[in-house]
Amino acid sequence: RPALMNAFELISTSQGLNLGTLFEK
Amino acid sequence: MGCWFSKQLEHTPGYEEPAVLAAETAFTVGEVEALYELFKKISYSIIKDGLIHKEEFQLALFKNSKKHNLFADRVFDLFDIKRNGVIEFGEFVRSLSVFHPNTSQDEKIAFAFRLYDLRSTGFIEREELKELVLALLHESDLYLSDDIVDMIVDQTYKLADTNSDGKIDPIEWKEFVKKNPSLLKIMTLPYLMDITTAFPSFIMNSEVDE
Repeated sequence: RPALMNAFELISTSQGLNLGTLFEK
Repeated sequence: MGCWFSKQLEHTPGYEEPAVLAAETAFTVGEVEALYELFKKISYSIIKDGLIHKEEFQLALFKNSKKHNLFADRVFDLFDIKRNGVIEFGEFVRSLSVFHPNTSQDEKIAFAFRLYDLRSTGFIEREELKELVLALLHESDLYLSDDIVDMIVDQTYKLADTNSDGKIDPIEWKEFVKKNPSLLKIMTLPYLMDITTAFPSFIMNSEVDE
């Protein structure tokens, strides 16, 4: 059941943690 | 004698020599120089002082300088090692080095722990985890009832807080990440393997004859 997924798994999808966008031109 | 061109270059405040930063981080001298190009681009994007301010960081991350985000705030605060409200070049390179594919898992695990330890208590507390989940839901325009959020947090706590003392300590966190390695995915930026080609303009400005 996706609603009970690991909370850390969930928060690791945050845009704010995706530093890859710093490298986009 | 350096070439006339290099003497005209002015560095950003708090600039540190690439050789020094390369010695301390996972980057080569050439890569640190490429990162300097990126750093300059970001640090002159709004406030033209060669330091990365919060709104410049937000602009680089979200293409929107006014987008507030708890996670981006946390990353900014950890990058701002001196805690003076701005990110200097050395701080930028040292912090990004944690995200290098060659950096040890232990360093990445420790950084992620600090990221989620919102109030720097040395533990990831239940309230902090809930706050992070709520921030993520808000950011994603998702609504879940408080009961469901509590259930998600409780479920995770049951797995991670192995000594059941109501908080996740660094040792429990490390064990938990070892069992769930996908949690560390965000701690590695494949881009960092190839930054000299990502920022080829550096080649034109290079001060180092390699």
